[in-house]
Amino acid sequence: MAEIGKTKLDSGWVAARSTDIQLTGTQLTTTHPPAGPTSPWMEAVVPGTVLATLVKNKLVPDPFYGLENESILDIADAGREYYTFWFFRTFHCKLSGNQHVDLNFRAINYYAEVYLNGHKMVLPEGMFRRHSLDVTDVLHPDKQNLLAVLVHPPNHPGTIPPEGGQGGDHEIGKDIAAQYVEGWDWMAPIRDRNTGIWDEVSISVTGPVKIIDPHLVASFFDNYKRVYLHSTIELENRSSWVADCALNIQVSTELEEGICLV
Amino acid sequence: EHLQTQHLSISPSARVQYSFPELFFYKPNLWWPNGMGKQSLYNVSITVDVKGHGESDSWSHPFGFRKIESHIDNATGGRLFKVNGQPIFIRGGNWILSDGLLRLSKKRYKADIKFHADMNFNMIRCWGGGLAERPEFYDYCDIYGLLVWQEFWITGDCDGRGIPVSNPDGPLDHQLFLLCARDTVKLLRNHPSLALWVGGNEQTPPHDINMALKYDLRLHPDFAKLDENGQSIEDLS
Repeated sequence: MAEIGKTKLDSGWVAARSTDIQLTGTQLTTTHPPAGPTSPWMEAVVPGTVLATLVKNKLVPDPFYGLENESILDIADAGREYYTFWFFRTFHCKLSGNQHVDLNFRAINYYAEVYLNGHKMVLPEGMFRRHSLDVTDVLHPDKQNLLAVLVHPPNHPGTIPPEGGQGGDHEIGKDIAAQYVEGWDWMAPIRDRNTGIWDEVSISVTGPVKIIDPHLVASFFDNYKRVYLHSTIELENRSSWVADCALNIQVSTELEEGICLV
Repeated sequence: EHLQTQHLSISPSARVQYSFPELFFYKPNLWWPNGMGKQSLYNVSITVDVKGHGESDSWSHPFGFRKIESHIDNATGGRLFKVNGQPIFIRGGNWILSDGLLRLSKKRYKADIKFHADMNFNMIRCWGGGLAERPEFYDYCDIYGLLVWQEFWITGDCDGRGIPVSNPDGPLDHQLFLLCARDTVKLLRNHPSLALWVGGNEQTPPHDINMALKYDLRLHPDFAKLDENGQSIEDLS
């Protein structure tokens, strides 16, 4: 039985350029998983960008030393496929009867296809949004789960004018993504436009009812003597029966190390 | 009184919103920006137990009691801030991101943000051409007392100016922009350091986006009287 809570998937990833892989996502997560960081696969930086993975593996120089950025192929010249990458790792998770598990991506740039044990799911466009996939039904309880993510760059990576300039040719502004990546007066262009799984990946195990996005607000009266804490949550019942819930809220403060006031 | 249990039945496959009865505090320790006092943080934990199944989910978050107000000063055109009723002279730094390859470790955030505090700053402005910063960034701003001015992803140079002239109507998909904005607000809204949302850098977003952001981010009617444009005209607390 899995413990309730979140487990980060921030290590053990491998990556490969999509054009170097002739297998489908289904094959990668069923019959033909990568054996490890052997070519064309390499150790991946997750969270991080495709360029961070290439730098880690010394396939490109560190763009922030000297003029090394000039020697890295820009996406405008290389094409979007050049910076479209597979990411792969395995994880183990054994659930009990009424438990559920979500696969969470706190942000990707720019969109992706996720394959878990041969099942395909889509992470839609947008650099600044969370994705949460209920993968309970496709999990393997007694063996490793195979996870592959194909990450695509922004739709409008743009081109960098010879003279540089603020936001390059401004194409990146058409997407919901960081705009500095085409270069600015303080920054050279980022060659992969920050494509990648750039924020936390995790799995979270819950029982039948899940807490979603609590909201805490305080209101103040009588010169800050009277204060009220307002708390709102969303709850999702994933079971097929009525869930009788006890909701607890507790506010504590640590007076000194190891001693809490409730 | 700071420990409360409520009972609720939820229908099969339903998603519901629930508000706890408010918790009362008498003179709680307030959260102050760097240089004005301590950054007192309480821990709020919420759990849900399902009858017959035990604990189903839990959540916790550091919480700082603070009230941040700001308005544009007619005399100077500048924005004036008050925290917990006290005027604050803003000493701010501009911020894009911690690393151009987005290797955004906690260690790196801690060093960078502590450095800002050590420089006697009390605000960091997250520029609209960069990131909506991550919860770990805000964790350290909460701890070190850096107020955060967080901009959404609009810049003049990619949305209306430049050579060639960029698209003045912002990103192509306005609904996607708003979806990302709403999700980002939900990700970050409980941090006491979060002081101000701004539509973009040096300009307002396209009209429909701007109006939607202003509407979504207006004060709750329990907290303020609003005019027909959703602007606060009287603070009821």
